[in-house]
Amino acid sequence: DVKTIAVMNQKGGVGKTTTTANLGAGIAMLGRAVCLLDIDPQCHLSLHFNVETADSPSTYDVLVEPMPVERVVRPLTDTLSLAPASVDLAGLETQLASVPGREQRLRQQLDAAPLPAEFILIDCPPSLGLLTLNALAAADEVIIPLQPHFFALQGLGQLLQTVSLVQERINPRLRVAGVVLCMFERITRLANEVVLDLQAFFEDARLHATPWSGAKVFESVVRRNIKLAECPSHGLSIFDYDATCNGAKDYADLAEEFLEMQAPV
Amino acid sequence: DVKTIAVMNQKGGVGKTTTTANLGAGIAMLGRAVCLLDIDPQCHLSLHFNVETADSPSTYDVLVEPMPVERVVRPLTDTLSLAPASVDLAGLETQLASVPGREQRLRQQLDAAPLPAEFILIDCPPSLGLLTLNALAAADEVIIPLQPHFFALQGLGQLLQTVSLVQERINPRLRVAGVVLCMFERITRLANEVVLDLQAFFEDARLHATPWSGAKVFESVVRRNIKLAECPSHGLSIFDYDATCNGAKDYADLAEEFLEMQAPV
Ligand SMILES: Nc1ncnc2c1ncn2[C@@H]1O[C@H](COP(=O)(O)OP(=O)(O)OP(=O)(O)O)[C@@H](O)[C@H]1O
Ligand SMILES: Nc1ncnc2c1ncn2[C@@H]1O[C@H](COP(=O)(O)OP(=O)(O)OP(=O)(O)O)[C@@H](O)[C@H]1O
Ligand SMILES: [Mg+2]
Ligand SMILES: [Mg+2]
Repeated sequence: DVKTIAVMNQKGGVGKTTTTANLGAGIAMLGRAVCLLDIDPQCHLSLHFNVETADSPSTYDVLVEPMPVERVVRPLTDTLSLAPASVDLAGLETQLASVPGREQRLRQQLDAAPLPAEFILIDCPPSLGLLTLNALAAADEVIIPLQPHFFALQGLGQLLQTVSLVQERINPRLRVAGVVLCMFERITRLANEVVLDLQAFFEDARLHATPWSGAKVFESVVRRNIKLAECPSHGLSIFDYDATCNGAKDYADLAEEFLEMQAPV
Repeated sequence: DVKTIAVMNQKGGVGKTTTTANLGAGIAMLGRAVCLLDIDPQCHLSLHFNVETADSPSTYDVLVEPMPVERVVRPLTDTLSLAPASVDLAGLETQLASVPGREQRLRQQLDAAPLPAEFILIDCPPSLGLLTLNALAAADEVIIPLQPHFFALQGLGQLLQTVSLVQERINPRLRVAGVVLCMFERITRLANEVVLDLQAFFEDARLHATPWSGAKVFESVVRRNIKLAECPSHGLSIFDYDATCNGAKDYADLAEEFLEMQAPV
């Protein structure tokens, strides 16, 4: 049974791509088969692993043709693979504007031909548009990378509202796994205030039946660490770039915590 | 004569909103009349100044009705005003998908009824879609906030290509003023490498006639400074929040450098 995770937050620059790449690589290092899907027209997840995105099939073709995802997947290691994005994804919203069921094209392809992986992680663009809706329609769980700043917190309501709409109308199994705090700087007052707000929010949420009533703030926090910003320019995960740095420790902890949360296989 | 500036970069979280808010406030503090336009469905620029975005006219109405921008502008100080955004902007791309000239609706409204301001700064969402195209079609100049990281540098080619297309097809006067380095951490090797790459890029660009052949990397750099992330939660510009911090000094310098670049009035 494949578990599909949408890594999303419409706020820009909060660590979505960095988390998809390194949480994915961390899970794969623990021996579980992981496929990463890049559906952001910026192609940053593809770039992170130095996978060429021009002149070869991509998730754009999956959504437009449509075609099965496995035809665009590239192996990275024995347990890690990647379906690259394309800049052409930027035009999808207009291209499919009048096509019924346009938000379920990814799910249709994954249902028709399931990928030979245990986990699929989808890196979303910074918006709540058609591409992110396709990821939410196809996902079992949502992981929300969040920088503990004012703006990053502000958008959470809108984000959860979108998740709720998708859960009610097209994907009843969708639920929020939790929030991953990224670029965390323990010494700032702002970060600690935001964390308290978030924890209180999810505590309260336990009382009502929503897609996030079981969600939490992951205990594994990803600290700000320049090596996480350096590793993509070498085409490497943080583990291959510098296995002893804080970034590698934090994402390794997160991978373990994530796997512990999964129902026993 | 009004000068209109699009503050844009499709990479998320690079300092677009922070720059629009504080560069705008800095120019206004020097006695020049500035109007800030928020066209991001996240409404972060509106939020930055604590301007309510539900239940009142916004840039969404300007683009959809359409209606003159002046009808949605709210005064903040004697020399600073703001046209708020709305979450409804998120649906614009689909709503106007088959409307000819949909990228020029903002420009039409600004041309029909020019705002009583010397400078207009437009905060764009993290994408190259219809909202950003409206800003580019209406703008005289582009300012590109950029975090000196690998991903932020990667998207520059795509960004400039989009500017070039807009300049060729719908707005011949459009040119790139320059790149503002945001969240700059002098001590990191990565930042210094990226700066050298950027400077070399713009040096070379002087040789060909492009919309960015006169562009430069602004000498005023905005250092990483947590107060810049704190001030929006108080609804204040950095100058009103903490006039003595690095963030205020950096944006004051930037405002002066920006004004020096403008042709003598
Ligand atoms: N923990 C961290 N410490 C330092 N830098 C980080 C960290 N996490 C991410 N970064 C860097 O911060 C920037 C933003 O991260 P990233 O690109 O992963 O965010 P994103 O949410 O995917 O952005 P977008 O909204 O554009 O897709 C990148 O340059 C990345 O290298
Ligand atoms: N120089 C700085 N030092 C510290 N924090 C900063 C600085 N500039 C911006 N920030 C913070 O970093 C985050 C990203 O900045 P901002 O929201 O302005 O970027 P943006 O490009 O507008 O993002 P988006 O792509 O989501 O619109 C915000 O939380 C902001 O408060
Ligand atoms: Mg990303
Ligand atoms: Mg912004």
